[in-house]
Amino acid sequence: ALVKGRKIDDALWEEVEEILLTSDVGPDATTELVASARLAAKNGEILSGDDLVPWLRSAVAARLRPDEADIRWNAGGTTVILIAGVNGSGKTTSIAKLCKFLRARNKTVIVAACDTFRAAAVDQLGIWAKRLDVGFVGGSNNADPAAVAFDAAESAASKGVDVLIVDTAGRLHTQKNLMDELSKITRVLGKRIPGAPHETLLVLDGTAGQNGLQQTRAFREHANVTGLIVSKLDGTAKGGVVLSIKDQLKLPVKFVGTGESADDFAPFYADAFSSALFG
Amino acid sequence: SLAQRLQSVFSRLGRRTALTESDVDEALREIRTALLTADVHLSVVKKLTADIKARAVGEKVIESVRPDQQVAKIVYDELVRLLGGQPGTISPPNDGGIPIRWSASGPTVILMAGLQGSGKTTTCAKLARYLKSKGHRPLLVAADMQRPAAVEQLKVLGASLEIPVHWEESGRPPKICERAVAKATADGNDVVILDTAGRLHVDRELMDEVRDIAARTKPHEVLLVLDSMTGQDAVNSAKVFDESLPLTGVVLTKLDGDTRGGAALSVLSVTGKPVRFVGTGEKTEALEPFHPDRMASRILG
Ligand SMILES: Nc1nc2c(ncn2[C@@H]2O[C@H](COP(=O)(O)OP(=O)(O)OP(=O)(O)O)[C@@H](O)[C@H]2O)c(=O)[nH]1
Ligand SMILES: Nc1nc2c(ncn2[C@@H]2O[C@H](COP(=O)(O)OP(=O)(O)OP(=O)(O)O)[C@@H](O)[C@H]2O)c(=O)[nH]1
Ligand SMILES: [Mg+2]
Ligand SMILES: [Mg+2]
Repeated sequence: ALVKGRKIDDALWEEVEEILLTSDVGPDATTELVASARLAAKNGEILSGDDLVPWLRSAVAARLRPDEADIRWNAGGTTVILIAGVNGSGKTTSIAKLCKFLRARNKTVIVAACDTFRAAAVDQLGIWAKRLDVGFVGGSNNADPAAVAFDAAESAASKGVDVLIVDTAGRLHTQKNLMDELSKITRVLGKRIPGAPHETLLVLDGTAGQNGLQQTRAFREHANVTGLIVSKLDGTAKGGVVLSIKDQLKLPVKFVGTGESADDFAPFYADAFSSALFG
Repeated sequence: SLAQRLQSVFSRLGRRTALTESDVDEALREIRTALLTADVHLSVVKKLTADIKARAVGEKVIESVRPDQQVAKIVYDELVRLLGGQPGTISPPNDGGIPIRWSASGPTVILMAGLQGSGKTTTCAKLARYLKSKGHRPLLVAADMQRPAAVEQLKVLGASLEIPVHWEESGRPPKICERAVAKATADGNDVVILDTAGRLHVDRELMDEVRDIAARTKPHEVLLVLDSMTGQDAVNSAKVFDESLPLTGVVLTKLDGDTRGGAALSVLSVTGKPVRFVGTGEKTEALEPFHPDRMASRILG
């Protein structure tokens, strides 16, 4: 491991490379980061092996720090948060966590069960809504998700609810019809509440590899993705692909999921994330 | 794609009668990047590139073949071999042949395990559907007592397929599974498919639970359900699941996406356990045999 007292040599650089690569940072971003570290060493910014990890930690944190960490609140009424992502990434559970997070800040919340396709998806969200004492809008089996979204927006606006969170079905970005469906949901929301969805959070599975970048890029083409929730960081996965996502797509991670209960949720802190990367 | 990158590497190098070490080193850099981008684990990439180098250096350049194509073929063949295939053979057509280790007497027990959200519940339904279509009488078991509406999810899937689901209002998964196997024996179901809760390999309690389920039901198949877009972490979880259970095979899910799927190679390489079949969609029909040659091409992009 990167222990104290090491001198800067090829073995050390190789070790740094290993840490980054096995953290899903990806080969290109790793090469680029190591190159900038080597340049910093050459320029005397890093004098010994002991300086290397702190330098890397702060370099990575600087790249990941979001320019806007808070939720994009709607000044004029209900804030609509749309949740999207590929199958099984943790959307529904993240919504439960977000509800608890918002309820703790005294916001009134309604959730919309717009996954009308998957078995027991509506039931799953319904159970969470009940546990967390938030409003729930669902549709009939196999209803049009956009219709449910519209009904939910209608309900939230008329009741003056602070936040409406819209759960959607998992979808692969390779499924054109499902990506079009997502676009339709955003349009319908915007029709009923001006500016909606004000925040569109893509839930990225923390165990995902380089495909996370393609996913994010594709989802952004169909919805105005404003940030990410990275789930499942309580395992051994490091979520390193977010470096490329921030670097290439300029999208910040806003929240992280660290478990299966509604409490396992926190705003994203670049320093904490970066420290976890280097153990 | 890797083929294109190798082509540009070798077009920079002159004519050769045999592949020199420095020629191969340059090609290996491209291969390493391609494999890492495809999410193959770093340790597997290192071993692979060493093996490829050993095979490629000194190889006589075949008259009618370009050197880049020659190296690409070495890489491809090596991947096919590691994925459990025979290089040079073409995958058999999809005749629905999915190999299962059948029980010699009594119901065949299949345990589905894996990380959260990988596709276990859906895969249980898919496998049950397939087995029913082949004349078997499967019993699905809802042994996830933790996720909200998990039992309901399997019940809805079972109902849509007209396949019985054993479920209980409350109780602990190991006992539920044990009772389900006894019930299957009594009712004449010849296959029992255990749907378990998603769990982290670092969760001591839940890993003990799945070991307990296996101890009580003595499964003939223990399948790791792996999301094909998993990155470097795949080897960490696969290793622990294999050491704890052990596994008899792997199911790769969500292959209908565009992820390169290098995690499959990593897991096979580290556990030695074969991919039994793959998931290619959300519908219960979306279950297919695994084709090592197609997977190799996919990983190489
Ligand atoms: N360990 C861990 N598990 C999580 C986390 N977030 C979600 N999960 C689990 O991941 C699994 C999938 O979560 P869901 O919320 O159903 O995922 P989803 O994206 O809504 O799934 P689909 O709607 O089917 O696409 C569940 O077992 C969750 O408990 C997390 O941060 N850590
Ligand atoms: N596109 C696609 N989606 C799949 C595939 N297999 C499963 N899914 C979807 O992935 C999501 C998660 O599937 P589940 O079966 O709930 O996963 P799980 O492993 O049982 O989840 P937990 O029990 O929470 O750990 C659902 O939206 C499924 O429809 C597949 O092969 N392709
Ligand atoms: Mg969901
Ligand atoms: Mg499940």
